[in-house]
Amino acid sequence: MQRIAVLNQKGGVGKTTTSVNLADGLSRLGQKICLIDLDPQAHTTTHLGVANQVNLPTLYHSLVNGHPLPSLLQKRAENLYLIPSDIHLAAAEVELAGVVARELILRDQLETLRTPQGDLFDFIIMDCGPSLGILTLNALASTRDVIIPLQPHFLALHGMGKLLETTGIVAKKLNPSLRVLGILLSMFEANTKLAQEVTGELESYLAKAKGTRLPWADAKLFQSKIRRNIKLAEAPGFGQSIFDYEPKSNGAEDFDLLAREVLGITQSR
Amino acid sequence: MQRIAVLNQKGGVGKTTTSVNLADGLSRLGQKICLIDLDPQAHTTTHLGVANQVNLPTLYHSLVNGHPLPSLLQKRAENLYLIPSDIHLAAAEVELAGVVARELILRDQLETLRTPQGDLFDFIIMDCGPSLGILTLNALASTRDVIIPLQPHFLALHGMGKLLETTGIVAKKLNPSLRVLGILLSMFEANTKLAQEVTGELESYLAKAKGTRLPWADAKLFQSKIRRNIKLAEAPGFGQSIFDYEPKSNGAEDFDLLAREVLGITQSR
Ligand SMILES: Nc1ncnc2c1ncn2[C@@H]1O[C@H](COP(=O)(O)OP(=O)(O)OP(=O)(O)O)[C@@H](O)[C@H]1O
Ligand SMILES: Nc1ncnc2c1ncn2[C@@H]1O[C@H](COP(=O)(O)OP(=O)(O)OP(=O)(O)O)[C@@H](O)[C@H]1O
Ligand SMILES: [Mg+2]
Ligand SMILES: [Mg+2]
Repeated sequence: MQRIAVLNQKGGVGKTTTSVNLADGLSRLGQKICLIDLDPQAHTTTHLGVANQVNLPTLYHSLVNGHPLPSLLQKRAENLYLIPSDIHLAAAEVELAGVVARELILRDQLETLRTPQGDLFDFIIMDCGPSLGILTLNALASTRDVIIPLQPHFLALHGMGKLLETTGIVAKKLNPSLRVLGILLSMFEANTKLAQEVTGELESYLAKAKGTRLPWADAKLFQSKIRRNIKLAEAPGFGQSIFDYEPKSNGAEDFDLLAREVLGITQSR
Repeated sequence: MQRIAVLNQKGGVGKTTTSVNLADGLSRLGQKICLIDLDPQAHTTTHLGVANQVNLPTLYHSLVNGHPLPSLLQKRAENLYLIPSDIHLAAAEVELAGVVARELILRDQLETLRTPQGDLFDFIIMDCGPSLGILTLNALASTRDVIIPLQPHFLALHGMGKLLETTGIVAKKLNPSLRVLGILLSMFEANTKLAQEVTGELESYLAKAKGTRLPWADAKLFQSKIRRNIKLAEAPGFGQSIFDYEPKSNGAEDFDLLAREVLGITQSR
């Protein structure tokens, strides 16, 4: 059961867009996918057309009340299931503040997705909100891999440094097998010098970590880049992934390539 | 002394880009401007080339230690002064948690910018970080006007509703003269149907408030729209506003129009 958390504490860099479309892209390659919305803003939930149902059972019921995860699954497509969020998850940040081992609740809960006949899913993908609070720490403590979407603008590396520092602390204290799978350039504007400069800086930053024992020692800059494409911004308004909304768009092409790249990396190790 | 706070709890919508370039735009129209960085990420401070000085006196020293604001001013251009931030401002959120009337500290401190000979500045512009915590509440309690930059994407209105709700609470309990001056469409992609749809939804949302006593009853959708322009993203890497970095760009043109529009509104009331 592969586990990937999509993280960046910076707002609006493409975490939700990446989580939803990578998940759907992988499901179309035959992988069974469980997508978990860890953001009280519930954008992943809305993106897949699940929001605003009365009495919707959400991740809150797992983290705070211990409901097993299979009871929360919402089927969105053949191989694609969602564990939704809603605003009550914001209360979890407060209610879990005093609980012992509060960063490890999700890790235990992920075990409920395993059965004697085998794992229910090939991949768990976790969309995190723009924070490094208790929900995101639960994702870091329970995942195997991290994908960091990043807009190649000034200060992108600055924010990433802080995120990697947190990843290092969680790896050291809670989750030694945690590692950064890769950095995903998102909202990529190919012919601008800003994109080229930041890409170069990222490559040297990652190169310096090679051979060390840091959790990002093997992190790659994904070959797949998600180009700026208005279709990616339109799709959530229709409750669809880019593959349903506009399968011939650049957005669909880029996320198909990313899904194949991620599958290739995870299958070859 | 006009006071404008630039707010949106959503990350990466153009608050810093707006604060810096509106401030510089107004200063070039002869207005004396004080720009205050209220974000511990200190992006406005970095944008104007002030970050990373050892022992930099920042807004923290005003809010927590009561230093008068004139002692913190950094001159950036003829009519443009900055009160910088740095990461220690994050500690203010914690250290002020138990202080009585903790949302009103900045309001009192703004009085130190008045002298018996008159106000030191024509405009105070406050850049807020992507949160509705104590620093942003200080901005809302101390400002007269609010500008909300907004990327016209799906869910833009959803986030704005929450922000307006907070504005309403502060207006009711702490600052009756608070009002939303306007909504600024930023990262605007003119010929996309998404931008057109969201613009239409915004216009009807604002129209419904007309004639009520809500703080956004007179809010306008600014005629000036800030188009997507890579030059706006490059300028901070050089520590410059768009007017210094690329005065002939669309970005400079759009912010010049916005500065004139804002000056026109504030002078005609
Ligand atoms: N490649 C792209 N091209 C065009 N628009 C995009 C692209 N990627 C994301 N967007 C749009 O940009 C906005 C921000 O993206 P998204 O919500 O995925 O970011 P996020 O990091 O999840 O934000 P948050 O921090 O609020 O969780 C959304 O309106 C989204 O539709
Ligand atoms: N009109 C524009 N065209 C192109 N890039 C832009 C535009 N406006 C802002 N940007 C870039 O988009 C990114 C986010 O903008 P900005 O930092 O101003 O947003 P913010 O709302 O202040 O973010 P935060 O929530 O982190 O404070 C920055 O890299 C900025 O340079
Ligand atoms: Mg998101
Ligand atoms: Mg900012």
